[in-house]
Amino acid sequence: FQLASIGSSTKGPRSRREAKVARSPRGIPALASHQPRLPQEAQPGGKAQQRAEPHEYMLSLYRTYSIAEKLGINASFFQSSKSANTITSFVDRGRDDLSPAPLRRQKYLFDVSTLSDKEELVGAELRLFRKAPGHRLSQPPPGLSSMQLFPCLSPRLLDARTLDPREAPPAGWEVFDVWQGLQQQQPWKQLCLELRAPGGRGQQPLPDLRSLGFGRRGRAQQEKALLVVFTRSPRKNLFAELREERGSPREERGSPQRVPQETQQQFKTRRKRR
Amino acid sequence: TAFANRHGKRHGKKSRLRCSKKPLHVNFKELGWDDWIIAPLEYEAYHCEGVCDFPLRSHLEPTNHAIIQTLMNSMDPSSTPPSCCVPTKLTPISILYIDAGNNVVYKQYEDMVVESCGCR
Repeated sequence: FQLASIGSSTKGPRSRREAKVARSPRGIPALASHQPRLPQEAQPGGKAQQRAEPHEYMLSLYRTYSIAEKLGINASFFQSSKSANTITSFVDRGRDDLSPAPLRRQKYLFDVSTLSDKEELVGAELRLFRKAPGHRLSQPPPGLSSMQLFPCLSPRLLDARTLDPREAPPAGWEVFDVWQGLQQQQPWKQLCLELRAPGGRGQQPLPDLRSLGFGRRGRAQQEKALLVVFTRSPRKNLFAELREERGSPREERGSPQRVPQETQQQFKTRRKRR
Repeated sequence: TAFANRHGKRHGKKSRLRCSKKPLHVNFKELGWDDWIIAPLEYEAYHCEGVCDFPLRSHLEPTNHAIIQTLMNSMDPSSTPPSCCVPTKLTPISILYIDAGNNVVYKQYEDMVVESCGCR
């Protein structure tokens, strides 16, 4: 997919608003948190959760919609945004079956417990990176292969793709619509999706998902499966949101509640006087 | 009575700052929010500053109430304060952040940038 980049020449009438995102030599904004940071910060227990690395897809979304805003276009009108104002990404937590047997099914697990039932679900898609095979398969499975996606332990088909294993595909993302699968999972906790390869047309042998480029081994973080959920959130006060999202000791950093004791006393006195 | 010079400004009286949009640069890093906000790390939010005194200019889009309050204030400053210089149009910005579950989220936050100021 193409990346949208914020060029220095894109100074529209609203460019005064633009964020000064430091740029890397490649012209891609070097967003401050691109590298996992703050390893032990504010976590007295010492066991720090590594900060999530923004997926290139999310960075691309951000760049595209930011540019649209600068041009005065409401990004929620974009077809890709599905009229959502919030787009949440969940990285796959599933693990590969290590057995050498052909991989016919692959499970993808997502912790979607942070989704709120107050938000209107307007779309969801599973993005699977299909690796290009390093060498041409000596005996590719004949015919076309159908990739089908189901909720785990369910016969209800969510979406399907047809691939031709004989053609060496360029590496790329296969996108499956999983809106219905997520809609019927409320209340949201875990979402388990299963990719199945039911075989080609006719009586052909079942393809191995690894040979089709869906194996997990040797994948970079950026190549892991991504569940992207599109929601419309009711308009909320920023601080209300901060309280919800930052339920950690770090919550107080920079929040309006963090007022020195001396100042708090002044407020009390002033309130009494009023 | 004040005489207007050729620029339309009044002589003999120190002119007060009229209600208008002023720069307000927000740096999330300085606010200590860079531990959850990925981008943007800074942006121009603007703020409204200045007085809403009589006569109110039309570009300040005063409400009828603000017109009355301003008139009352001009006649008797002790009866009521002048109307307030506040944002009349705000626009959203896109924010990319990390939520409580360590997921990366894109969100369009409403009312983050002052587009215009007026008297209310």
